[in-house]
Amino acid sequence: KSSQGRLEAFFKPT
Amino acid sequence: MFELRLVQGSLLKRVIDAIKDLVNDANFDCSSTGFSLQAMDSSHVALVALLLRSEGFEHFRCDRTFSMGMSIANMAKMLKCASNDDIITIKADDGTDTVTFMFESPSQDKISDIEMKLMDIDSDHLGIPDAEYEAIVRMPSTEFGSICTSLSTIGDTVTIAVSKQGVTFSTKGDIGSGNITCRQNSSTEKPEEATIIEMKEPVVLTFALKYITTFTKATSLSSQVTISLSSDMPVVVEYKIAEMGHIRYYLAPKIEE
Repeated sequence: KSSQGRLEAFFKPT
Repeated sequence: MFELRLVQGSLLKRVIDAIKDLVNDANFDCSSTGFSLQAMDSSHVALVALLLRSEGFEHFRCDRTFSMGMSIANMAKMLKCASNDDIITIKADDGTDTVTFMFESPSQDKISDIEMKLMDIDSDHLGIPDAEYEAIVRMPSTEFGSICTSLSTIGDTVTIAVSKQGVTFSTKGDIGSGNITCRQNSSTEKPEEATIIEMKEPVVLTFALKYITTFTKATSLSSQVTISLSSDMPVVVEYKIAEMGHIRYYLAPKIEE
């Protein structure tokens, strides 16, 4: 099983 | 005062076509560097980053840095009024809530003036660090597009595996499974047909095909696509826009539970 990651988990808001 | 003139107006039409299925509204950032945009899809899974450098325009004037919030769907509607060989000028004045598009036919016998309302958009900018990727694949953009289209008829996800043997795109669905391997091929006389794989480490990552397929709407902007991968990181799918900049898409991977 896999889930979809979100971009905020990798890149921080500026 | 902001004014830009693009002789190859079809380029802007193709750029907007490459964004409109991913993003509803976006802030276009205007500065002396150029015309750029960073926007995420509504579920914050994919991001598009566009850069059109000021040097690539026949005329570019931007007195101060500012953002123009635009509905991409409305922009696409406005650009439908331009023919493919039209010259496009975009103008906005300080403090106004509209932007003007002017479309001129090459022989100057038809001029269209279109005014579009701007929007206030709250958008989150993400800081994307310059990263060294474990594997970088350069391949013909049409090839990548047809692989994504083919696999999406079988499954919902694509697993991209880069090894010394090449790059393999695989999927699995209710009706069966499929995988397509592309090997390095740099011997071709036409550089746009080459497939080049730079690999530091083997990488295997899985992505939602629905997003990757949306990225391939940019195929007409560049003969080659660059896919940059690192374990547990978003993939970067980049289409260079000749003499102007690029359109880059970032997509978060599927995470095994």
